[in-house]
Amino acid sequence: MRIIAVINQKGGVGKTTTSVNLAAGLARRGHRVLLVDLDPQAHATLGLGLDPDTYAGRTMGDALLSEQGGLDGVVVPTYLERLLLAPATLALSKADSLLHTRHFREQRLQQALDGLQGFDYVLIDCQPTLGVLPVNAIVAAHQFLIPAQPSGYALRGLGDLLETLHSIRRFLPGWDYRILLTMVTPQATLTNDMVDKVLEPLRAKVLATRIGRCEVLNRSPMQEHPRDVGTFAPHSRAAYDYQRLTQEIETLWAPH
Amino acid sequence: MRIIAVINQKGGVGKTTTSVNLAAGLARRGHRVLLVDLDPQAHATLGLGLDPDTYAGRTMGDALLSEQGGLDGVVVPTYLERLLLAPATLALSKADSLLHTRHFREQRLQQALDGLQGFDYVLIDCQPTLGVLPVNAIVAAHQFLIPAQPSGYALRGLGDLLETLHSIRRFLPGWDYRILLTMVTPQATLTNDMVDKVLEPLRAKVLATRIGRCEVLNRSPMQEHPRDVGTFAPHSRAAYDYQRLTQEIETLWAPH
Ligand SMILES: Nc1ncnc2c1ncn2[C@@H]1O[C@H](COP(=O)(O)OP(=O)(O)OP(=O)(O)O)[C@@H](O)[C@H]1O
Ligand SMILES: Nc1ncnc2c1ncn2[C@@H]1O[C@H](COP(=O)(O)OP(=O)(O)OP(=O)(O)O)[C@@H](O)[C@H]1O
Ligand SMILES: [Mg+2]
Ligand SMILES: [Mg+2]
Repeated sequence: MRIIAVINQKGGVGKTTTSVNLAAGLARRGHRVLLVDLDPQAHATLGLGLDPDTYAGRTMGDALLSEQGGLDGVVVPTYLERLLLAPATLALSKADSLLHTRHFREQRLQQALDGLQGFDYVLIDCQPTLGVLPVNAIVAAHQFLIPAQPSGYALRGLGDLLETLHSIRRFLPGWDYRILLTMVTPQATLTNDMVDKVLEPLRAKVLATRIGRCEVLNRSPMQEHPRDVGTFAPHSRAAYDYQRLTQEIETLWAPH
Repeated sequence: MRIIAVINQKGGVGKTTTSVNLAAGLARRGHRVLLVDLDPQAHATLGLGLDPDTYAGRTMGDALLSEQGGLDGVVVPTYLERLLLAPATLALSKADSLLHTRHFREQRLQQALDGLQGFDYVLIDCQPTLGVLPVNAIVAAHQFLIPAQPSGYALRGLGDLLETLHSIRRFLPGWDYRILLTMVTPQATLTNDMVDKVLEPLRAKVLATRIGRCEVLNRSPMQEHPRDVGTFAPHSRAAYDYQRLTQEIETLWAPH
């Protein structure tokens, strides 16, 4: 089972959009996938068509706070066969502050995922901080997918994130990361040239696939029943980009 | 003195870009302005040309944790006359977790700004959560500027934010908010029509000025010495949009 955290403390770089579309892409290619929503905004939950404001079942907040741990009763099916969701609601932000005083608060998610059977991939959508919830994802995951927008503020924070990953994973060997460029506008040559220069030292870690800016990605969460772009707009540029990403990730981090 | 918090728990909607450019715009029109960076990412600090990685002076982290409070020794000049900055560094994230156990932890910023003299406007750039630092801004400010991107996920969280504002400000009268649409692409008519429909019930709270998507805003933080867009690209569409925003805010929330 591959556990991949989709993480970047910079806000609005495409973490949720990537989590939802990569999870759906891997499920369409025959893998059994669990998407864990670890953001109290619950946008991955929303993006797969569940309404976090009215959802009454058990959520990730319950799983992280319960003593016996485990995801029993939390995992629910979605509109796609082989794609399951561990949803979040705003109540997850309470778990964030309650966890501050618990023992082993950084290992709650790792414990909850321990012994999980029947999945090839687990993707974790993270909130835009480096607080206790994203740290839980860093401890639990083995691979890190870092969406980054071609912009000054987004690239600036990469150094902090990589430092945090290195320091937390120092004693947990066998991890790896890749940077995914998102919202790329081909005509913005000045910006793109600057980005390539800044990312030059990390060249080996930047994925070949780049996700172009595409308006359908803005619209799909506004639908009455939000869907991944492969379902909502299968012939769009975004569907093609996320299909290529799915293939690249499948090859790079094949399920074992 | 007008205290305006630029806030939205949704990431990447243009909080920092708006804080930096509105602060600079108000200073250029003759007002004395303080920009408070309340985000451990320290992007407002970076956006005004200070490097948070090497900055050694007192910061907002120190001000919030110190017992006697106040911004003594924290406020520094910028490249613009009448625009001063209370910088942040990554260490502010320690303040976030240390504040969890302090008394009156929500009122630290209010206490630090109490008795501050010599400013017409104080702008506070917030991080993309509803944790203890943004709550400090909600308690300290009187006006709330809410940047929102025309997209499903960004509009979805507006309800949660307005609920949080109402519940915290219930006993602190005399507050107001406005929504600023950012990164607007005129050609995306389908998206824009959906957005107008969703925002229809809040029509009276949406500012007339809308900030168009403009590539120079992505590039200015990548400069060796980042500057506000009015300085970096004075004839750009973005400089014009932020100038109009400055005039609208000056009229709506005139200094008193
Ligand atoms: N390739 C793209 N083209 C156009 N719009 C995009 C693209 N990817 C994402 N978006 C839009 O950009 C916004 C930010 O994306 P998203 O919410 O996925 O980022 P995030 O990193 O998860 O944000 P947060 O930090 O708040 O969790 C969303 O409104 C989304 O619809
Ligand atoms: N009008 C615009 N046109 C084009 N790009 C923009 C515009 N406004 C902001 N940006 C870019 O979009 C990204 C997000 O903006 P910004 O960082 O200001 O948002 P934020 O809400 O402060 O993010 P965070 O939630 O991480 O604090 C930045 O890379 C910025 O350069
Ligand atoms: Mg997200
Ligand atoms: Mg910001």
